[in-house]
Amino acid sequence: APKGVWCPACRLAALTPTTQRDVLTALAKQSILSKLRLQDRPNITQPTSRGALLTALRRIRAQRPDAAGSSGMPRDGVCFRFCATGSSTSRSVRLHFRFSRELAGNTEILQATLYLFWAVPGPRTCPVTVRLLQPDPTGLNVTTASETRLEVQRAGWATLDVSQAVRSLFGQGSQRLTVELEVPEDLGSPLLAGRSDSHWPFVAAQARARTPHRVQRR
Amino acid sequence: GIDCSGDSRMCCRKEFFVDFKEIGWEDWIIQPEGYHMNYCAGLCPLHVAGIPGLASSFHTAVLNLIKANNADAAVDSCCVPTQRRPLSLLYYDRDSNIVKTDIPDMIVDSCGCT
Repeated sequence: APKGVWCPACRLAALTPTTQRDVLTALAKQSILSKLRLQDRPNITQPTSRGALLTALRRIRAQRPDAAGSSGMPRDGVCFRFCATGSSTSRSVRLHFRFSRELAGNTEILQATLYLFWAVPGPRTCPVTVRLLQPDPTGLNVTTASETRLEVQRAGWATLDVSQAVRSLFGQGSQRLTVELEVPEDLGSPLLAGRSDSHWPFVAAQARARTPHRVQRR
Repeated sequence: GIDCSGDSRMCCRKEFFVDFKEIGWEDWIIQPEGYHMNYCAGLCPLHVAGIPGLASSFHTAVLNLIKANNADAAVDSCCVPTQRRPLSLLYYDRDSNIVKTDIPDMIVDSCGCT
């Protein structure tokens, strides 16, 4: 650049290699955090097992081969939430999925799918009732948002579309989806028997950052 | 585009890799292992203006000579990214959700003169 004109790359070139490295590393951190809308790097309190994560990624890829975003075009974000097991009886179990504030706040849920792994204890078909529960306006009780009856014939993964329930939850400002699984008699939950780490239930939500509405002023 | 070598002065792409393990981010960024934060640097003499990378054909060389002889007609020129791609991340967010997202235009693949 002409003498006296400010030139960032020239200034960088004038620094010692160590200082250059520090400046560029700080720039890379700041760039990634700002694009992810994070103030600082998150502190991880509940890391997920790699087995469960790899299984989830395989399931997503199997479900949506284009999810890899390999075309180089920017794809919508996909968020995985693994469940925390809640109360259970001999006939039912409750699973809690707590989504992040970012997801509940300023994103549009394009699709949300619940993935359950059935370990069917016996040879015959096992009818399972899946209820999606959401907190009532007081937040003290839960109400049934939807109920689905599934016939589980064999062990393996099953999926259930929970997009509407998740959108309605976020619409109410809640971040937590509760799923209740109930079997007719004392069969032992078809979900928990023999479940290993990589068969942990999870919800995969495909979300897109809401673009700021352009207000037309007349 | 041209990758910068030791003493390149012309417009080229400088490679710079940030290893997430080196900066202590490997616990919350699951994939990839680092970020190629390449950037563009170098001079854009007037006769190279408007051609991504350096002259590489007879046609371009002739064009350059014409430009160089009419230098007063030309304007300034800058070394900028001419091709970029997204950075795909798989990471934990603040609530330990696992998020897969592509941040567009984060990796510079080639540089050239405006």
